[in-house]
Order: sequence, then structure tokens, then C-alpha cells
Amino acid sequence: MSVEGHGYPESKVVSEAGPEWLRTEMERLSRELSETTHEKMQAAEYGLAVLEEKQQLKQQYDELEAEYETARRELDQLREAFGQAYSNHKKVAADGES
Amino acid sequence: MSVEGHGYPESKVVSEAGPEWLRTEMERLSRELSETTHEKMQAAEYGLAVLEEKQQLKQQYDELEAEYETARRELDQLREAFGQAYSNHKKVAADGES
Amino acid sequence: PSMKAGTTSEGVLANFFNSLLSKKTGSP
Repeated sequence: MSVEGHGYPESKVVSEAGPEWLRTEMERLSRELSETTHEKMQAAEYGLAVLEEKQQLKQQYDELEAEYETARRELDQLREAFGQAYSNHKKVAADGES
Repeated sequence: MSVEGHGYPESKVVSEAGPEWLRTEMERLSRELSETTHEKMQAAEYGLAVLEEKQQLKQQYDELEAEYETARRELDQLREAFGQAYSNHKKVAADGES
Repeated sequence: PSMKAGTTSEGVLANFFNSLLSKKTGSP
């Protein structure tokens, strides 16, 4: 693939470009490559850190969900027991009257 | 900063290196920069996606926590009412006997 | 970490990722 694909006019690079231009261009490319590599590493590190935080949050969510399910079951049982006691009480009261 | 900092022997770049070497080196650098830029973009997109997922999960966690608090309050109130009804019942039974 | 701190750092991170996506590099 010619350098064209990377935006360099073929003639410029090989024939017209003076060594000074080449030197400057090589320096610029290498600097950009170092900078971009550093940014890529940073993005990867931050991404992994967020992924870990998300996984911890998911674990907390699952634990809370289990506690919530337990509380709901207890609530349903207590409601049922309360209803039962209430109807027993009404039956006893009715029997007492009769 | 001389090109040396980026691993190019000064002499090679300006004087000894033939145009062919320079061309190849420019192509390599340019290709590597494109690849690294692409990987950087991917890492950034991935990071944003995980960040978004984490924020959604946090919102779900907060909603579940609110529901859990409500269920806990209801449970405490029902327990208290149940305890109250039970002691009233015992008192009535004791009065009845006496 | 408090929600506030979490939101701030998430905002900073989102800005960082977006800055990488919007930054023009690799052009001669």
C-alpha cells in the first residue's frame, strides 16, 4: 500500500521532500503514536476499573434483592396470620353472642 | 527533541537512510498510528458503554432499595399491630376468666 | 463512595472517553 493511503503525496515523501521535512514528519508521527498509545492504555485502564465497579454493584444488587424477597415473604406470612387471627376472633365473638 | 527519542538513529534518518527506507518507515509509523487510534476509539466506546450500564444498574439499585425500605416499614407496623392485638386478646381472656 | 463522588468521577470519566472519541489524530 502506498503511503498515499495515509495522506502523504507520494512525490513529497520520496523525491521532493527534503530530509528536514522527513525528519519533522517522522518526529511528529512518533510523538503522535506515543501519545495515542498512552491514551489507549488510559482508556483501557479506566474501562476495566468501571467494569469492576459495575460488577461490585451487581453483587450488592443481588444481595439487596435477596433481602427484599425475604422481607416480602415475611410480610405475606404475617398478613395471612393476621387475617387468620382476625377471622378466628370474629368467629369466637359470634359464638359468644349466640 | 531529536528523532533519537523515538528510536531513530539520527544519521540514518537524515543522511544515510535511502528514500526507500524512509518510505517504508513512514508507512509503518502511519499504519501503526491508524491501528492504535482505532484501538483507542474502541477502548473509549467500550468505556462509555460500561459507564452507561453501571449508571443504569445504580438507578435500578436505588429503586429496589426504596421498595425494600417500604416493605421493611410495613413489616414493622404489622408486627406492632399483631403484638398489640395479641396482648389485647390476652387481656380480654384474663378479664373473662376473672 | 458517596453518590455525589460517584457521579462526579463518572462525569469526568465520560468526558475523558468522549474527548478521545472527538480528538482528531493520525492525520498527516
